Amino acid sequence: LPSHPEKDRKEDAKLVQDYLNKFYAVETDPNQLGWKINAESTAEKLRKMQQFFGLKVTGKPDSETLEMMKKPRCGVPDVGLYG
Amino acid sequence: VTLPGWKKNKITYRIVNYTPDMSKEDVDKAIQKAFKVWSTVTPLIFTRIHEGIADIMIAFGTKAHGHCPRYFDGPLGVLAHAFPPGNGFGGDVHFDEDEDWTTGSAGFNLFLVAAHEFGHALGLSHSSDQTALMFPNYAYVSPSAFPLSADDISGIQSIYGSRPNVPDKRPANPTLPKICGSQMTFDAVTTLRREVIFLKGRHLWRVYPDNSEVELELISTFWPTLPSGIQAVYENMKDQILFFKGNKFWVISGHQVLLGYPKNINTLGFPKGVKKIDAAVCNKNTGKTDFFIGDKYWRYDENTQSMERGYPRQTANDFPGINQKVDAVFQQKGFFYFFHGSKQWEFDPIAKKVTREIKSNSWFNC
Repeated sequence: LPSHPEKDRKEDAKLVQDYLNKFYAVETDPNQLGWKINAESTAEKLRKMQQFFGLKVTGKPDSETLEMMKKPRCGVPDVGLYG
Repeated sequence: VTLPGWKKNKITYRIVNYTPDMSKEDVDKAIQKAFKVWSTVTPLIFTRIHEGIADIMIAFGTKAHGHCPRYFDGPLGVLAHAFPPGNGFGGDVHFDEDEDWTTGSAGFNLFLVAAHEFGHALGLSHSSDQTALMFPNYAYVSPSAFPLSADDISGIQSIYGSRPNVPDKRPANPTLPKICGSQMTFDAVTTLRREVIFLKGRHLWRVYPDNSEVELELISTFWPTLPSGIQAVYENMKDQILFFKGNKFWVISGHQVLLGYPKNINTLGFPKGVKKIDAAVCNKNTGKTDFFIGDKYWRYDENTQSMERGYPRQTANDFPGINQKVDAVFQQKGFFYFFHGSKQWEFDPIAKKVTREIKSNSWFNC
């Protein structure tokens, strides 16, 4: 079926947001098991993710970055203390 | 890494429930094997308990599961998660039951995912090294290959140290070879990037010629699937090492034995009559590898991946002065170093002559 560009764009945006919140937004205070949401911008978190995976660091959700985000993976965050 | 890790070496685990995708026996085996990956390179000992609270509680769940602060997301996406050493959730490992768990390459291999998650349960974070087991994305590798990269090993050993030399119950050479003994001989020698690796029995020495540092290790510490008593070894042009014993050879890149090995040496082009290799060296200047067997040698072209015509030739004819069986050989700074018994000959391949006769352990500052 022909894809609906607007719908795709929204899905991609949600994928990016979910991915970054799950794996690149978590900072924990080592003295407690709670979560403190990291106030970095999406672009900054995206840059961090692209650097980690050896992708071109653009800060933009390009197709290579989206492909990487769709790969099956471990649920532990990639940055910060995984408390 | 998350320090200090577990403050003990004896760690318990408990399998709380099972996935219907695999038999209980297969799950037990996969979990046990995954722990062994880490106990092979650390002093850690993992013991299974069937009741009560273990250090590492292992369970399958879907979406929101129990009191776990994280949730799963259905098929694909997140496969599993774990918590660093500690009380409560500390050390626990959860697998997403919505995934297809298997013992092979279909679906998701439980052994591989478990080995990764146990890395977290022991204190490791994710690695950005794509060859590392602790790289976040799932990648299937043959379970027979040893899955830890150098990065994984240095990470876990920075928390727990390396595995002590456990006294081996096998009767063979119970004492460590005396490296400075006057009769010291070697089974095989090779370069490995800037190091020179000397092999004998179950041991290897890593020598850094530039600063004459020496480290003694068990071969199995790096390559647990390799046998002892390697007969020949060489570093090729692709940053790989080839190990030979009998009519078999293994290709290793980093810590990984490449898929499909060991293979038979006749796949390199040796005739059936050749049963073993005495020594081998790849000439980095020509890209040709010389295999020494008895008093003859074969030449293999690494670029065309084929044996050259006109071989075998008499070693003594082309390497004047090298008149005895070659135990080991390697190339360093343009010279070849041929070993026989407790002697070594430095050979200049351009002048085609022996320049020095030295003791085999001259590299060890004895």
